[in-house]
Amino acid sequence: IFQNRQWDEKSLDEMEESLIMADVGVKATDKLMQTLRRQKPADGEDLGQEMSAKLQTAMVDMLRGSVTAPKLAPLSARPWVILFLGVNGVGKTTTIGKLAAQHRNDGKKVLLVAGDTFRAAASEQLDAWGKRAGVDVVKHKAGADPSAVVFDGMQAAKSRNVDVLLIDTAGRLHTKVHLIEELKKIRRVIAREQPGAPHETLLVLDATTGQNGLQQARVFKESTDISGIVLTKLDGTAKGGVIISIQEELGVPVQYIGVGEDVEDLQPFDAESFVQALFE
Amino acid sequence: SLTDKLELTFKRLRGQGKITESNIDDALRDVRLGLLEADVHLKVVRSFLDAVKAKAMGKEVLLSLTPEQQFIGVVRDELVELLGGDYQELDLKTAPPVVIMLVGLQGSGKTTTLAKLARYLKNEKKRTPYLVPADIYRPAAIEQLKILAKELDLPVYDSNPETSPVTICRQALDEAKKKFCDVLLIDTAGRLHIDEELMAELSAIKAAVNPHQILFVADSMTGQDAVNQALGFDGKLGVSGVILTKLDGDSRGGAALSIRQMVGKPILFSGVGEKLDAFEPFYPDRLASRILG
Ligand SMILES: Nc1nc2c(ncn2[C@@H]2O[C@H](COP(=O)(O)OP(=O)(O)OP(=O)(O)O)[C@@H](O)[C@H]2O)c(=O)[nH]1
Ligand SMILES: Nc1nc2c(ncn2[C@@H]2O[C@H](COP(=O)(O)OP(=O)(O)OP(=O)(O)O)[C@@H](O)[C@H]2O)c(=O)[nH]1
Ligand SMILES: [Mg+2]
Ligand SMILES: [Mg+2]
Repeated sequence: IFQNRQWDEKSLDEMEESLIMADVGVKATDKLMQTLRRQKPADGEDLGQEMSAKLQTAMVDMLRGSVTAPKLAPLSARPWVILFLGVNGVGKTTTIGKLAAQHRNDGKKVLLVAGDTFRAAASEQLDAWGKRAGVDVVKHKAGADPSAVVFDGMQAAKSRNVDVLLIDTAGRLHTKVHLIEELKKIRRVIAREQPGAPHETLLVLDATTGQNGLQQARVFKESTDISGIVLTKLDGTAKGGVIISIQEELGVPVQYIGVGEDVEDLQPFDAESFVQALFE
Repeated sequence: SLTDKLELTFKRLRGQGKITESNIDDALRDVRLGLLEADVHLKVVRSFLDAVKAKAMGKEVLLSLTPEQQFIGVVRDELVELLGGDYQELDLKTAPPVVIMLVGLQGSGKTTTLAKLARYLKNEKKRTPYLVPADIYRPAAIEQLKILAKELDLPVYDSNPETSPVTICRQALDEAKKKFCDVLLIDTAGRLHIDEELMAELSAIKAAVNPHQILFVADSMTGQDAVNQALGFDGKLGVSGVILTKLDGDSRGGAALSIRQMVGKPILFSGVGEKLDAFEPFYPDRLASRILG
């Protein structure tokens, strides 16, 4: 959309608008625009296409440059434990179903833990995904203590020789202190049963979320040391630009993106495709 | 917060002598920044600033002893007005059963909100709601609404996921009439406004049961996409009201302004928690305070 344009103020303004409308946020947008403006060619004769390419490069650099290297090679421990958390309705349960199917298709033995014992039909929902993916689900009755289900899940993973253990938790707003404490307790239970676990703690973030996504990431990082992000619902019109600030400020990488409601709709995150899609 | 920023700006402006039209622009810049950070859509921010500027250039602000109070007052009044002024009642004035349909994007809180609305109508408005689970796609969606209905001791249609949502709604309407229930509450599957097939399904349900209210359920932490969503649902289906959810979080809620501006229909209720009693009328002045910080 920025093809064959002059490197002028009007085009720069339109670039800035695209960033704001992609939820990149004011601060990150200002930073990126400053970087872009410093690269303006002396004679100002270049086409907008180059301007767009330079902006996209700056964004990919901002995304890649801030990622801290993963501490462990994936699946280098057994069971490899992944804990999923995030605010209400973002797509945690669905994402677990999708990832379970992927690992099962890779020949891994997968087990799911229905750690949401609060919301109506939460374990029934995960159970249905378990059937769809062809994997077992550890669950308790509604209202059970989530830590107890997680404990059972850890025991079952060991006794059943599981390769990958995926743990679902109830949606919770990061502002609810007692619910954050519940998550910390769940992590302690996991670590006690297997030192080093959870090997991945994934924050699931909805691409339609605005600047509150940054606050969610801050609080969850601080309280549960998230290792990665899953950005869901990128099949909509929202661009998920808030992850640029998240990666820049907190260094937490996006691992996967959700692009639909079916079992195959989970892809690994690629910074270049993400930035390209942002401008489409 | 935006209020803090404005107070600082005016302090600095007063230090430079009297407040003039040109330095009101400094204050407007603060407002622009504050609104964008609060997730108000860029285009909505622009028209909002124009409205504020027109009012702020008046003598009340420029000649006031406390111009920042006047200016903040103008911003607040404009926010409240844009959000609908005072709280508004849900219109139920039609022959029973009044059909109400909840629509919106995936995960916005429709199923939970439908149960909350049922509880509100039963307790506060002495109505007899009948709940209809018309989401045949999401695993255990029908079960979810059935569990909530049981919790509220309210009748719920026993939807079969093999039947189409249109058929489910038609049959449920007949059931509700047989039971003399005066409100029919329909839960629909979450969907994208760009999904032609699923948006057509909503139009088909609308044609089949003629809802008196089609309420758009929106997550209050939605960012710039709120405008696309609102235009999509109102454009393709027609929305008669809005419900904002998850206001118990700390998102600033700017999406409320964007949606209200685009749809032009009242925001009727606020979801303020996960429990079924976490439901209240939407108050424009409370959201204005939230945005001003
Ligand atoms: N379009 C789209 N919808 C998605 C995606 N991921 C999840 N969803 C939908 O989002 C809705 C919520 O998904 P859930 O998996 O129940 O979300 P959750 O985070 O587990 O929700 P809670 O447990 O209630 O907090 C469902 O309708 C999913 O089908 C995605 O990538 N794209
Ligand atoms: N904190 C909070 N959570 C809410 C509120 N409203 C709904 N939720 C939660 O948000 C999540 C999603 O709610 P659902 O009712 O399943 O959302 P939905 O729109 O029906 O989802 P789909 O049918 O998949 O599109 C659940 O965890 C709810 O408990 C609210 O006002 N505050
Ligand atoms: Mg869930
Ligand atoms: Mg639902």
